[in-house]
Amino acid sequence: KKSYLVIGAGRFGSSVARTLYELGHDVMVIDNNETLIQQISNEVTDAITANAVSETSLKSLGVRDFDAIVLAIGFDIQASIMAAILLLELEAKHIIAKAQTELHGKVLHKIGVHRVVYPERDMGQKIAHSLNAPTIIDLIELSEEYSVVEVTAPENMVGKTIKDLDLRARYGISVIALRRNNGNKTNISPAAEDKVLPGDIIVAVGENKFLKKLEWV
Amino acid sequence: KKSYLVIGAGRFGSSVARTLYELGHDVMVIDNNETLIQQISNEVTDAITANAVSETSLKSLGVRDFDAIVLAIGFDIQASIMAAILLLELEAKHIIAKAQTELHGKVLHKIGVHRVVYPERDMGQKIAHSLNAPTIIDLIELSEEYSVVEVTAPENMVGKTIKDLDLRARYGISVIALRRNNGNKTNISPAAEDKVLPGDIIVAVGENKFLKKLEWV
Ligand SMILES: Nc1ncnc2c1ncn2[C@@H]1O[C@H](COP(=O)(O)OP(=O)(O)OP(=O)(O)O)[C@@H](O)[C@H]1O
Ligand SMILES: Nc1ncnc2c1ncn2[C@@H]1O[C@H](COP(=O)(O)OP(=O)(O)OP(=O)(O)O)[C@@H](O)[C@H]1O
Repeated sequence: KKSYLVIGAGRFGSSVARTLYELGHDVMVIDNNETLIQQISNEVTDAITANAVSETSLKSLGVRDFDAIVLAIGFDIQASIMAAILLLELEAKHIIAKAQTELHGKVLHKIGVHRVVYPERDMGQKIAHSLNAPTIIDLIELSEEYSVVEVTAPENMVGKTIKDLDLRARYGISVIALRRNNGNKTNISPAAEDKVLPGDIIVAVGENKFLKKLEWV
Repeated sequence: KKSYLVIGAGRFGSSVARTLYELGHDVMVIDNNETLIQQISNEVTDAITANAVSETSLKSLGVRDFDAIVLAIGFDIQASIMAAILLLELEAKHIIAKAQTELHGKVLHKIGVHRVVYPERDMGQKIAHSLNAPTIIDLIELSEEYSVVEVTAPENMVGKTIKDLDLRARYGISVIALRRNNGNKTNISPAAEDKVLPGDIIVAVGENKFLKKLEWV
């Protein structure tokens, strides 16, 4: 269970906040618009009316204790940048900020924001690409016959190599990755001689009728 | 080469418009904000200052000739709904509209909009999930070492089976799908005995250093 601060309860910020709360984490939201705070107050842990460019307000929140902070102020670029600077001075561990324009994003990166996102720009590109030619992910997600699944490695697969398992030949299943249990980095596109370790999560794509045989879907 | 109309040159609309234009299609953009139209005019085929809720303006655009129309008006929910109704009356073939709220989206669906998108809400959920536990797609996209690539099958691979090619053993590359050239359905998670056909596009994930060996990235 982690603890997050979301600054700005617009469409993007409120979606991040609600989703994190539904996933079981503690979520505090601040916004200087009281109506929005009231609307979201029963969908998150705490919702407080506050001005994100006020050092006093931010200080009182215990900024450095949050696992990550999502800065979701859009049109007011100056407020977004000022809030980011204040958060970094207050030792915020990890800041994800929404940027209005590429220039806004560059400034945020330069001052030390860890990750910058462009929701409208990215979704715009995604829609354009899906009009042009659906991506493989679109196809798999939209297809009723195939799925991408993540399953804990069954005992009879642990200790075997990808080559031994021969899932493609036996079930037409493609292993895309092994998420390691020991906290190590995910093994993307594992090699033929890589072994499945206890607790690994197998990430694979395949036809539902074959995934069903393995009870993977 | 297709023909698209984008209504609303905000962050989302302008991103759709630019991307479709870069992909080689004809793109017309309308917005009632002249400054935004001037800013985008050399990045799309046509950019016109017009009011999307004016039947006369829309009529003059030849709405039914566009392959799809992207309705990207955000905060003004009434304008978005009115524009959608007018477009459907003018026999728009395919409308994708951005919705401000779930209720706005429901109304758009009810009046006949073909697809409703929620860029900020969806990106908010995506960010929340990637904070909670990064998806395999996040990991691959964020990783500097791996890529998902789509490449036309090289001649020396045509006619060979997935098993013959043995890409995982030789290069640690996972073939996720074969997009067929003959217009047939994409072969997702191809079986070991499936052959690579002339003109197929191979969709694969692998480490960049190995993809580079094949000149696939
Ligand atoms: N100084 C500030 N302190 C606290 N909240 C702020 C401040 N400035 C803006 N906000 C809040 O941030 C939220 C998002 O900002 P805004 O609506 O400008 O951006 P947006 O990019 O259109 O948002 P979205 O696309 O997420 O709906 C708003 O609810 C606004 O009240
Ligand atoms: N009646 C209208 N006719 C033409 N354009 C319009 C009309 N109403 C709004 N627009 C334009 O639509 C664009 C997007 O609308 P708005 O900025 O309200 O939404 P938004 O959801 O915040 O946009 P985005 O998130 O894409 O930046 C604006 O550029 C605005 O000028």
